Amino acid sequence: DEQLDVKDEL
Amino acid sequence: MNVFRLAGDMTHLSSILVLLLKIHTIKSCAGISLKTQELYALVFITRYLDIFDRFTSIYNFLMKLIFLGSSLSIVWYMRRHKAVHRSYDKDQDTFRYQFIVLPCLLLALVINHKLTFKEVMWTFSLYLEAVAILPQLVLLQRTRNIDNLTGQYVFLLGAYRALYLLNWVYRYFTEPGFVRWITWIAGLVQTLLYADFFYYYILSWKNNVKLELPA
Repeated sequence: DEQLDVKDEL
Repeated sequence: MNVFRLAGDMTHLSSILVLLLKIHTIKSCAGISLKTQELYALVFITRYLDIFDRFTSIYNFLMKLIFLGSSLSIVWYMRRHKAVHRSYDKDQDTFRYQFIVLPCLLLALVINHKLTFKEVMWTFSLYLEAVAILPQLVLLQRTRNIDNLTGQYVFLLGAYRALYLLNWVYRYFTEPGFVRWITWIAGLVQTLLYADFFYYYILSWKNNVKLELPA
């Protein structure tokens, strides 16, 4: 799932 | 990283500095909701469970440490520091945690990207952050004299959320496939909660009178 790897915000 | 995101983070950081300034130098937390501060500490703890195993950048890593450290130290000050604790409006700060924490936890268990512990905790932190300001807003409404630092603190927190919205709009148009529904909806709800406060804050600033929220 792409959404799982996009935690680049705080 | 775009300018809206950076401005948002810096505004968030400024809000915390304003609060620490009030607590550390004036030794007062009058008008500040301990419930909201504890909820924020819980937000950061549950969101940054990945701090040591998901590295995105030095910037993110340091900011996570700052948010965790500052939120925990604010809670410590309000609970354990004698002078600061004396200034706490305990009787006015009556919002119940369970009304906020339980629905957020349930929602995170139902609506998430993946049913794993870390992912549910991360989603929970988004929902919780969206409504964690509520005890603070209730306390503000009950406070007859809202001092400048408290008003600025809440204003900066709201501004940080508004800037994050602009950051998402910007990213949507500049990064192909950038879609994050959970983050967006939680962020939108969070920003809308400040609308009423913003209205009265700007009004008081324009008319140069003391901020007071109608009951």
